[in-house]
Amino acid sequence: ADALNVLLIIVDDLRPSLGCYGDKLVRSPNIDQLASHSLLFQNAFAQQAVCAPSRVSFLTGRRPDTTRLYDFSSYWRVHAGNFSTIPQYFKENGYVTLSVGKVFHPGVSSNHSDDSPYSWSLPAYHPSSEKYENTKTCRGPDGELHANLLCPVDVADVPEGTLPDKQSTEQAIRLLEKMKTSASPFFLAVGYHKPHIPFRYPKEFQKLYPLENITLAPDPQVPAGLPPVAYSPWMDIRQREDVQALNLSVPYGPVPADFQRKIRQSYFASVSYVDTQVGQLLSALDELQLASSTVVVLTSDHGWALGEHGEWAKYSNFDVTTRVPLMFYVPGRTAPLPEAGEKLFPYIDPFDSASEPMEPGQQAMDLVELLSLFPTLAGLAGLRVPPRCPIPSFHVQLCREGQNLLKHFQFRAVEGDPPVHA
Amino acid sequence: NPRELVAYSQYPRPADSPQWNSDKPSLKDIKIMGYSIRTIDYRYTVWVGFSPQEFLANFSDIHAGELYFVDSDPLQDHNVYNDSQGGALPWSLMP
Repeated sequence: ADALNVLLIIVDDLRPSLGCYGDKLVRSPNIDQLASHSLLFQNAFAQQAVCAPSRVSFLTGRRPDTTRLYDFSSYWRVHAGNFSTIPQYFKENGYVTLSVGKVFHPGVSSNHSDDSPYSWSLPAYHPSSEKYENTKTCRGPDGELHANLLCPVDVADVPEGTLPDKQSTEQAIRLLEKMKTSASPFFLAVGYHKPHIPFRYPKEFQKLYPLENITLAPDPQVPAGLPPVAYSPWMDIRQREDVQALNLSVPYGPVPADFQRKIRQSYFASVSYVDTQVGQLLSALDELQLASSTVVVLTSDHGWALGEHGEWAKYSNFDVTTRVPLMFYVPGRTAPLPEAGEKLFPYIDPFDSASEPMEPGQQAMDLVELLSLFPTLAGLAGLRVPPRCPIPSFHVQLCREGQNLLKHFQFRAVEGDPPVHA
Repeated sequence: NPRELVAYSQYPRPADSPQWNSDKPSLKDIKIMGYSIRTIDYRYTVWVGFSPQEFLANFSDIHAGELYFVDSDPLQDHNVYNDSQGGALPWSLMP
């Protein structure tokens, strides 16, 4: 049978604040719809709650103690070992591999090249409007432009009249259209920048979360028994102008309650904004009749603390910062193959209050690690699963430190399909 | 057996107390590494001495610990690590 394509969607700093993970407040209908056709892992954890180390870890299938990247300033091929990556492995197996947006963390940790040419068939695409992300484009109550944490924008007003994730979705759809007629299977990785800070999103999404509906975190105090070494002082949001103006004490704050609710409101609004981007991408996959030949994975690099334990970022070992969404749609395995003309992923508008709550898909409760993405994706695509790594494995180019999760994909056979074998 | 399933994570720190670079210490400034073991029942973390030159953690140099039981403390607000060290852990909290 033809090789399955792969669409890997990585959403930066997304914690499982999603309808399909039981969140009653957040509107994420398109991701929930994907989940309803997927196997969803309820207890998936990142190996380090910060961008570059987590991404290099799961993209190489090695733990941070093997990649030896705990910060942002080394490139594993030079610093630790010439470890193969997931896209590299697919490329070596005949796939056209493509990167859009934030897949590898940019800079030293991916050799200032998103690890091209090893990982990608073409140079990675980065949205041009990304360069304005941390500039003064947020209109404050004073009518002036600031570099704020909370940054609902009028898209027509911002430089280039667009936002990075919108550009990424447009580029990804262009690539899908091109790959539709390609003889080779594709591995397309799309990295969305939101809800990473600053919370810069189309301001209409704020309407989904009226402030009066936003509560504080259930446990907003720094726990009495928390060792000081475990606490993250959330230094990055303090650099933003609107947070600076609060004159918060270091390291424990606290953030004033009304501003806590505004942070939470903007995080959720950013999630719904990204959900619309995922929805447009998946409906394009449908329109191009690629949904029956493409595995879709949605995950994130780590979570984010929204006031729990008095913290406002990642940078810790708490569940809220390490737990991530992880779901796999596998055509004919997690959902029946779509009939001719049937749409699996029609776009759903989060503002459409009439949209039905989604039927949940298959669920797995076992604890799993993002490390497992490499062996599991290889297995689902029918490639040979890399062997387990010896300890140490610095000298081994291709091996895996994570479990292969294929055993979770053995369901009772989907009607009409041959029995599913492990 | 779901109890055999474990997820590991880790986080580096430059010092025992929060400071300006606690969130993102450069490799050369990492002095402590927090290693977490997650099982279906509990979350257990030890913060141990770490040498960035040798990339070695020293598990006999324990700076602090955390222990949370998922059923009784799902939000991880009641660290019972110290109780567990003295063997004084209430029976009800055992997994």
